[in-house]
Amino acid sequence: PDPCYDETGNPRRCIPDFVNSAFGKEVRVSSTCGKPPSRYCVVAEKGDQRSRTCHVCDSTDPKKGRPPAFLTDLNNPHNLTCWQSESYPQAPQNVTLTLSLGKKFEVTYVSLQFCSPRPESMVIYKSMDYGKAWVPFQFYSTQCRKMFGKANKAPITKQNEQEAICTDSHTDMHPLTGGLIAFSTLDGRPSAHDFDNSPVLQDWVTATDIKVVFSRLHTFGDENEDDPELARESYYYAVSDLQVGGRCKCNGHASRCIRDRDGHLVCDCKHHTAGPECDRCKPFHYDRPWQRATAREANECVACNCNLHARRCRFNMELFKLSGRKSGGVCLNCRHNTAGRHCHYCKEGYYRDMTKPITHRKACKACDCHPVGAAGKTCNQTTGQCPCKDGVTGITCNRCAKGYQQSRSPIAPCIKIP
Amino acid sequence: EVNPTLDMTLFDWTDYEDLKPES
Repeated sequence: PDPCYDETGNPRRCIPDFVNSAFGKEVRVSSTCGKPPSRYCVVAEKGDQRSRTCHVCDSTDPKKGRPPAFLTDLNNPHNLTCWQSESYPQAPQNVTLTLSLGKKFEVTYVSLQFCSPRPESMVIYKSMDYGKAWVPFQFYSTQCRKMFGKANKAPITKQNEQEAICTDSHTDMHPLTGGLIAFSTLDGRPSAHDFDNSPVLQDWVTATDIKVVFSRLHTFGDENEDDPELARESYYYAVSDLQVGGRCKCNGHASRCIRDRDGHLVCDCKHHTAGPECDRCKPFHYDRPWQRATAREANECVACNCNLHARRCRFNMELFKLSGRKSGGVCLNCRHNTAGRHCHYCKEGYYRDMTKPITHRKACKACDCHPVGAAGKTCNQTTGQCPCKDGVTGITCNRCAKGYQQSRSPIAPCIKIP
Repeated sequence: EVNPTLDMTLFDWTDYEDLKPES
C-alpha cells in the first residue's frame, strides 16, 4: 500500500524514512594526514601520568591511512576507523569538513564522534543552496564571547528561533578519545512541538549541505615546552563518525526519495505535486495554491476543471478568494469551440447541443447563421436561434416568413407581400 | 406556409458587393 493514500484512496501526509544522510557520502576535507607520511602521537592518561604512543600516518598505506571516507563509512564500535587531520593546525588555520547531501533534507541532528579530544572551538554551518551561502547552525566553544562574539547558552525565544547559539557544552577535552558532539536542530526551540505550523523552523532545519569548521584545538599547554615537536604531534582532529540525521525534504507529499534520470536525488512526489521537493503543483493542477501537507490535511494539488476541453490552466488568487478559497483555476486555450473559466460554455458563433454533455467534444455546434437572412453571426447559446432580419424566419434565418417573399435586396431579403 | 430557403442568386448584389458571401 502507498503510504501517501489511506485504505479508501484518500490522500494523506507521507514522509520519507529517517536516515543518516551522510552515510556513504563523500566528505571534502581541508586537511588529511599522511601526504607525505607523518608521525602522530596518541595521548593517554593514567592518574596524573600522561603517556604518548606514536604512529605513522601514511595515505599510501591502507593500514596507515586515515582518509575522509572513514567519516561516513559503517561505524563499527569494535573496529573504529578514523579520519585525521594534519598535526597542529592551530588558529587561524581552520580545518573544515564539507558534506553535500545532494538535495534538501530536513536535518534533525548533526553528530561527530571523535577519536582525538573534541575541539576547543568549532562551528556547524548549513547551506540551503548547494554551498553558495552558509549560515551557522551551532557554535561550540569554551570561550563563546571571545571566539564568536556570542553569549554562552543564550536563551532561544519565539523571536530568534532561526538563530544559531553558542554553547560550551561538549567542549571539554576529556574524554581524550571517543567524545561526542551532537547538535539537535530543534532542541530548545519553542515551536518544535508545533513544527507542522512553524514555517520558521521548517526553514531552519532545511539544508542541502553541512559544513563543520574546527577552529581551535585543545592542548595541555605543552606545545612550547621542552619537546614542542612531540607535543605538537599529539594535537590534531580525528573523527570516526559524522552523522547527519534527517529526512529527505518532500513537504509531506512523498514517502521516499529516488534517483532521477540524471542521477540526482529527488522526491517521488504524490498528491499531484512536482519538483525536487514536491514544492509545486504539477501541470494542470492549479485549482488551489500549493501547500505543504500536515498531519490533519494532505493539501493535495487539485486539477483544474476544464471539462476535457483544455490541457493547460493557471491559478488566479482573486477568483480563489471569491470562491471562498475553493477554486482558482482558469483554463487556457479552450478547444472544441468552448469558452469560459472552465471551458463550460460555447464560444461566440456556437451554441450548446443539449443532447450531448458539456464534456463531449461536439457539445458546441456552429450557429451557421444565414449570411443574408441573419442580422448577426451570434446565435442563442441554448436554442441556436440566429437573430433574423425583419420578415426572415428559421433557426438559421434562411427563409422568408409567412406573408413575406424574397426581394432582390440583400439588406431586406424578405418583404411583405403586397 | 413558409417560403423555401432564400435563394442567393435572386439578390441584386450591384450595390452590396461587400456583403456578398463568398461562393
